[in-house]
Amino acid sequence: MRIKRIDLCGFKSFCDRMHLDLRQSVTAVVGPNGCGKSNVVDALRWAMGEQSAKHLRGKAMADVIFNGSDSRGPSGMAEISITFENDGNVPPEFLQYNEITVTRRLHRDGTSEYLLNRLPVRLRDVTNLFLGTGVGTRAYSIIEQGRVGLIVSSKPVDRRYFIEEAA
Amino acid sequence: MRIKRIDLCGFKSFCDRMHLDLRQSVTAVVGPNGCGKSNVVDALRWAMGEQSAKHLRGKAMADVIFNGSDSRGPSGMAEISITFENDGNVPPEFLQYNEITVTRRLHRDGTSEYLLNRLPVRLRDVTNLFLGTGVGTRAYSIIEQGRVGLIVSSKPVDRRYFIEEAA
Amino acid sequence: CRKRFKETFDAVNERFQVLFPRLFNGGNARLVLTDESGDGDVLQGGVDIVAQPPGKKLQSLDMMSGGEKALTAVSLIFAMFMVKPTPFCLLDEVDAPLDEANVIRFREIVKDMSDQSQFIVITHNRRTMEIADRLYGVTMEEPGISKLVSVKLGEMDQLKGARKAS
Amino acid sequence: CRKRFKETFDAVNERFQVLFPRLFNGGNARLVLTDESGDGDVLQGGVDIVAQPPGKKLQSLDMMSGGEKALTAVSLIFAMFMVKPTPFCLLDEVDAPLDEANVIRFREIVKDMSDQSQFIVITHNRRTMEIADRLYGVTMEEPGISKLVSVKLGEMDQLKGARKAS
Ligand SMILES: Nc1ncnc2c1ncn2[C@@H]1O[C@H](COP(=O)(O)OP(=O)(O)OP(=O)(O)O)[C@@H](O)[C@H]1O
Ligand SMILES: Nc1ncnc2c1ncn2[C@@H]1O[C@H](COP(=O)(O)OP(=O)(O)OP(=O)(O)O)[C@@H](O)[C@H]1O
Ligand SMILES: [Mg+2]
Ligand SMILES: [Mg+2]
Repeated sequence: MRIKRIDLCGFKSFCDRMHLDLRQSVTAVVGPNGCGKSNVVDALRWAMGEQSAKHLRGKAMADVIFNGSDSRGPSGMAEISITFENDGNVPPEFLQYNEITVTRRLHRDGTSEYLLNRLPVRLRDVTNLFLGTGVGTRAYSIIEQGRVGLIVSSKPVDRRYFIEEAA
Repeated sequence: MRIKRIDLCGFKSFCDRMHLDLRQSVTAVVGPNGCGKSNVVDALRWAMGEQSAKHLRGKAMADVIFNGSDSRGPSGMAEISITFENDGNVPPEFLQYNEITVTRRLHRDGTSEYLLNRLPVRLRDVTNLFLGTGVGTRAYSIIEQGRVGLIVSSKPVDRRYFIEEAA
Repeated sequence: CRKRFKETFDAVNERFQVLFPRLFNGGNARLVLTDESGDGDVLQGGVDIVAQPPGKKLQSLDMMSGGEKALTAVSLIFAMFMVKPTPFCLLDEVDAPLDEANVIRFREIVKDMSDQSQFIVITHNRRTMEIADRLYGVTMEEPGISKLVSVKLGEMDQLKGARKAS
Repeated sequence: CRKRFKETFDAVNERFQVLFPRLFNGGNARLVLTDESGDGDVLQGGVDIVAQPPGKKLQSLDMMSGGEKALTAVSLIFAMFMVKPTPFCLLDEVDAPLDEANVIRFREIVKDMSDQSQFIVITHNRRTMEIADRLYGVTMEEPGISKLVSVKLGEMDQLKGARKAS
């Protein structure tokens, strides 16, 4: 599954609806400190079903909803959509679609929604889709800021677990 | 006490005798990865009396002695000398000297030597000199590579200890 | 299961032994299975890294410099990636501790791997930016509000994200 | 003793409240004593940091970006340094996570403090190198053997240590 684009709205510092066109082989994301680059990584993780707020640099899941700035009030909902191209490497039930869009929403009141091509589904359907394609399920496919050195400083046993992910 | 210069010989990657002139207000140390910049920091710490190999990125104290390369055999001894200018801010017994040179040596067989202006002294005399001047005794005067973020990520109690050092 | 782990381990090890000297412009490294439980069963053990940057003597990993450790980590992570690629890979400032020569070798490998997988790299380093097919600048003109804008490399400097080191 | 800690804490806090907005070009931050033991005695407690980068809402420290955390740490470390200076200060690549605008504000503060104390900075960043009175290049032409050579900024690039980000 190739990624085509990611849409962000109300997610962390992305108050307004923004998107990245990700069709090319190498996309670089650049900008000053604190402008939101690593938030894009969090957005991808979150849309793929991340359930732990700690892995998104927050204390509670509600921390991913834009919580206001000097000029704006907090958002009522965070929404991320990732659109994939069907390159054949998708679970059978999705072969009929040219594109597959995964959407995740979180409301201030705590309710969550998951959508596949705009149809409501359960979290499990989203994770199954990703498991089937190998996307996002391997720890080495997302290297977070400041963490690249971990595999060198970790204990041999932990390093083994990391390699087992590739098995 | 202002630093005038540091002399390195047989210390880590500094196999040959080398020195830095440190009289100016701001000295920058630059160069490619792995060429020896952080080793200069270790050298300063070590010459000021550091007793823990862990704080010098080693397992045993002998790890500071140059241990050979493709083209050279290991050194028999590591030696660092730091030369200070007497700017008046020195313990009374040193007021008579224009310069104060602290030398530390470690031999392969494990024997250590400490010298002040070329006269053999004990480790305690070296640490007393530094305590008296405030040099090197405060954790915030040496910020090691990769460790600047620690004070932000540490627990409130640990942060307190850090501030107590300034007290 | 143990057989599959051994097969993967061997494949990753083989690739790691090729990548390390490519990234370090010399030297060698390999993975070693360790017997953690003392019963001789290394297939249940841990994985150690033995690495020797070019021209240097074999030493323990913790004697390496900050940049050398990062580059060793990149060699291993990329080795795993090449053995079992994922459709895309996100790298957030992994080039931060590297000097220019190392960044250039790093980005060449990313370029090669991008034939098969998509790469999204977050970086402050212009040498890394140069291999991007598309550059997204993230700005915060309105404080606290992120805005995305597709930019060309020349327009980068106005965003002030690129660290000018020359 | 507690009285001296409180005096130092207040002095550091005061300086921190000036330095943070200077390094962040706005915003505000302060230190707060915490009551760790629950007995109301904050003078035995811990020290918390409350920080708000310019234009952003007050949030916990862990929501900050990598560069923002580093810059907050630098503000606090420099605040302590200004309250109780030491004769010299060694900084090993503390500017690594900072973007160009932040590096420039960082180096200005180092320049100011160098009137009173000596600074030795290890860096890959050219903007930081520009404030040095003297530049030492460390090279390893003979692999594994460090050599020191005093260089001018223009000669830096031949050493390939400077990360060219433009
Ligand atoms: N829920 C939220 N609402 C509003 N802003 C948020 C929220 N969560 C995080 N932020 C803000 O996002 C910013 C962090 O963004 P991010 O980590 O993406 O920065 P970055 O571009 O990666 O910077 P650096 O180059 O320093 O790593 C912080 O300033 C933080 O305050
Ligand atoms: N006892 C020793 N004998 C010989 N070489 C040593 C010894 N101890 C450390 N080294 C070498 O010194 C090098 C590390 O140097 P250092 O940490 O100073 O690099 P650096 O210039 O700070 O690099 P970076 O920019 O990556 O941080 C390593 O390659 C290590 O092998
Ligand atoms: Mg970041
Ligand atoms: Mg270093």
